[in-house]
Amino acid sequence: MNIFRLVGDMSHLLAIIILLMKMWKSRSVAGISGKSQILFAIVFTTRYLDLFTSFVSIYNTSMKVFFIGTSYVTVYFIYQHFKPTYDSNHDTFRVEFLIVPVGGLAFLVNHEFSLLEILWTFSIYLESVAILPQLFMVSKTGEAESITSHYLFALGSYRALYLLNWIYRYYFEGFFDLIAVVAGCVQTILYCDFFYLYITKVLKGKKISLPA
Amino acid sequence: KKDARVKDEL
Repeated sequence: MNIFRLVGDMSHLLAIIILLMKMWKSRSVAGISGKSQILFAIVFTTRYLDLFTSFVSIYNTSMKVFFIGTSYVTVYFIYQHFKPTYDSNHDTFRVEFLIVPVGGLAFLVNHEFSLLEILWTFSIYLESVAILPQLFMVSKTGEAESITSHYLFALGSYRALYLLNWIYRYYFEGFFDLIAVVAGCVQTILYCDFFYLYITKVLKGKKISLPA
Repeated sequence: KKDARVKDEL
């Protein structure tokens, strides 16, 4: 565990907590893409099946359980508890265009042709694009609340920090995983436009609003 | 060993 990995994990944890707090305090899921959140629930479920097969550490296990659990709570909030506030008209990204190609790719490009390994690979690929319905929603409505922007920034930072973690691990531990690194790069690149808006607008006290 | 690959990461 190096500093980049730890701060990355904390950033990921913070993103999830920000999102849950936003929904709970405002009693609303406005501006949040239910489709992205369903994708994240699928990502965590397919990646952390190794909870049943291997034990790494208390830290590892509790984070995995937390990520899976909160992802289902989030989906429940959007589609049940706060359903009247869910903006489905603007959440129109076609997720099958992500799931089908990503599933095919995981089947073709993986480290080992076994069920758990293919599901893990699928999860890594899917995570890299899972935010697209959310980014699509922001661009469609042309705005994002500050709290949603903070969520997206924390969530995007997490994978960017993992990239630094992988550079560190490559040099000091000889560790290198091409699938994770390529997917991590794709994931981080998808956030670049948002990072720019966040730094130039949200940090100066303005909310993100795009020209129509 | 391959099995220990990314499994310690989240």
